[in-house]
Amino acid sequence: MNIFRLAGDLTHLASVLVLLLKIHTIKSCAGISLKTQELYAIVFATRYLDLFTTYISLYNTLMKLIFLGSSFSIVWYIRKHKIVRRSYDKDQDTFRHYFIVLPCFVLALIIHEKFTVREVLWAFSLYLEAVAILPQLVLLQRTRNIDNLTGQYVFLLGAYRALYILNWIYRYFTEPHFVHWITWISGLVQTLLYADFFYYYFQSMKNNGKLQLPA
Amino acid sequence: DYEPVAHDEL
Repeated sequence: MNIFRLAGDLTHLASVLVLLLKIHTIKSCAGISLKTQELYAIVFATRYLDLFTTYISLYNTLMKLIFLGSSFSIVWYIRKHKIVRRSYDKDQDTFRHYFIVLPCFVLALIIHEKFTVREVLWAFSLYLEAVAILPQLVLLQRTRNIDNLTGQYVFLLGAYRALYILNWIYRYFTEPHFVHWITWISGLVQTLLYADFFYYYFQSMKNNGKLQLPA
Repeated sequence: DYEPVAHDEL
């Protein structure tokens, strides 16, 4: 495992911890999109199905369990926790799941590396992950005044994707036959979706001010 | 053994 991959995974882990910190200690999910969290739960559930069939490493298994467990518990918190759920911006978070899930599934049926249940679901999870942040970005745009933790959460998620691209470039040059177009293109699309957010995030850091997206 | 996707990634 190279340094970019490890840094990417740790950044991903950090993003989840930031979100859990906000939800668990502040008891608030204001500015957090339940739709995005539900899409991530589907992403991990479909991608990590191989947890029971293929063993890669203890690291791999542990991380998968953490991402699965955290994504489902975050959804549970926002939906069911009696204090947290009150802070959910339900009226603002209006993205429809099936507008995203259905096209991703159809795409996975058409474009995959191998026509097996595992590979089609794997491709589906990659396509879905690429666009799962959209409801969250839409919600940020609507809320405009973004609190620190929510801003950090989205920034860390974007950074994780950018680090994965560096990881693929590194692997391409160091490992024989490491070519994965489906992973790369969906990963690139996913990272590009953060471009706008990154721009305003760094601007707000430069001006030492609050993160605010334009109307 | 052909591994079609980078399944060692998360």
